[in-house]
Amino acid sequence: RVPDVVIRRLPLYLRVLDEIDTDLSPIISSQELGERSGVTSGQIRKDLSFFGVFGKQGVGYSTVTLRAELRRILSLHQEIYVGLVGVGNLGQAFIRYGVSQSKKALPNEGLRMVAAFDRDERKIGQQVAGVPIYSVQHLPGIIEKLRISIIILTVPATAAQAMFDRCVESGVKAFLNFAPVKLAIPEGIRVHHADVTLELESLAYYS
Amino acid sequence: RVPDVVIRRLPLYLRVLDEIDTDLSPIISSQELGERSGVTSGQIRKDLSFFGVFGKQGVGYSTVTLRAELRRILSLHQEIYVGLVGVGNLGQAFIRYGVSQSKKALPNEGLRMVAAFDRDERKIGQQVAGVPIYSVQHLPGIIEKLRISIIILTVPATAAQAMFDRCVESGVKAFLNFAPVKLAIPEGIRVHHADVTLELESLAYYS
Ligand SMILES: NC(=O)c1ccc[n+]([C@@H]2O[C@H](COP(=O)([O-])OP(=O)(O)OC[C@H]3O[C@@H](n4cnc5c(N)ncnc54)[C@H](O)[C@@H]3O)[C@@H](O)[C@H]2O)c1
Ligand SMILES: NC(=O)c1ccc[n+]([C@@H]2O[C@H](COP(=O)([O-])OP(=O)(O)OC[C@H]3O[C@@H](n4cnc5c(N)ncnc54)[C@H](O)[C@@H]3O)[C@@H](O)[C@H]2O)c1
Repeated sequence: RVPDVVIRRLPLYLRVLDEIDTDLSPIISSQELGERSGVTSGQIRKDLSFFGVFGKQGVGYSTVTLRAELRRILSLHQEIYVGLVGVGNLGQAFIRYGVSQSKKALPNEGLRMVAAFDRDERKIGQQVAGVPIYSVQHLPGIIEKLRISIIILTVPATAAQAMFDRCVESGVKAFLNFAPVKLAIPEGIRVHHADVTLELESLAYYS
Repeated sequence: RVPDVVIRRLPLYLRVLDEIDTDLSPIISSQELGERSGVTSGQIRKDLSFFGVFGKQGVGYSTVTLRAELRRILSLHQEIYVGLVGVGNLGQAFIRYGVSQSKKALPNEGLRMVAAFDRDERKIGQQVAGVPIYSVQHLPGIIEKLRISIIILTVPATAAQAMFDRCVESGVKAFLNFAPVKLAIPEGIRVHHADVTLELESLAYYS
């Protein structure tokens, strides 16, 4: 089974390949891919070998093929529906950002923000960047109907475990959690915990 | 020189050590530290050796000493002043979160959010969680007076390079950038780019 730390690097490689004009650059060496993604060329080759992807010795990788491979590995060659729970300051910013980023993607593929959930009566029934806000009461039904497979949790700490549990019961397997709590996570569910504090603490080294 | 990817792991180790009762657990093995931070024990030992920190063979590290060492390496044993530019949805959420997290730290050490900057007249002179919002016109003076050494950029893409440049001119060396632009970065300045999209793309693998 592929370590999570490897999976987390794949989008970095994909980002570099998305920015390349593949007509101008049909080949990329692991050195150049490494410099542009901030990873050693040895690490890249090791990561990609997990998926049976090997470059041409002494030459590198086909940019077109590698990009397609990475998108397929990450399931981004098809549409992936994302929902968000907790439409506060953080939630609203992420909905807008997510929608603006999706506009750059091709139709019928990649991440799509399709629903948001809250319990605040004044927000339910509204929209943010065209994404409808539903009541958390209707979360299970909406998740199933819209085939949401990733949930972003931007609720207060006190609400996080309960909202996480409800989404797990509704079949969601992948979460990006911003609430400052250590969630109790069942087997088979992947949670990435985002924390600006960790980023700032590593930046303190350079300050 | 220590690779940035190593520096970024240090706050993960520090977080594990912050959560340990050092009276109950005076020693931690690299295996346990690895399991709890999601990193292999080999990687931990390699990372720490960069700083001349070595565990006791077959035993592990003193939790009290290692925690103090990591805080010192990251300069968190003293106060580090953080500023934020762009007090929109994202900015406001991070100010509140940053202030709530700082409350848990000991006085006179760790990260402190001390100022925010915006150009919106309705926001200038207001406060968010007790953090004053200044005009970007006064940014250089405030940065110097409050000895701000890390800046969080949460402005729109169009404003990011100009705001970054102004902070660099004012002496800031470390940035956490959320704006979706690739900044032109001078030598000696460290920028960590945060992107929810990269997190979501790696989660797509598990969805
Ligand atoms: N990890 C980080 O780096 C980081 C940074 C900033 C904020 N945060 C955290 O993100 C969360 C959101 O922050 P914010 O500033 O946007 O908060 P906020 O108070 O502005 O928004 C919270 C939203 O959640 C809704 N909500 C509350 N309980 C709910 C429930 N049971 N079900 C559904 N919705 C519910 C509220 O109605 C509100 O809309 C907080 O937990 C905060 O600590 C984390
Ligand atoms: N990287 C990510 O994962 C991610 C996620 C969400 C948002 N974003 C980005 O973060 C940024 C902020 O998002 P938001 O939703 O909070 O936006 P917002 O529009 O709510 O807030 C922007 C703020 O910046 C201020 N501003 C504009 N120009 C300025 C200038 N020249 N100097 C100082 N302040 C200025 C505005 O007055 C406003 O207060 C955007 O660039 C957005 O694309 C990134």
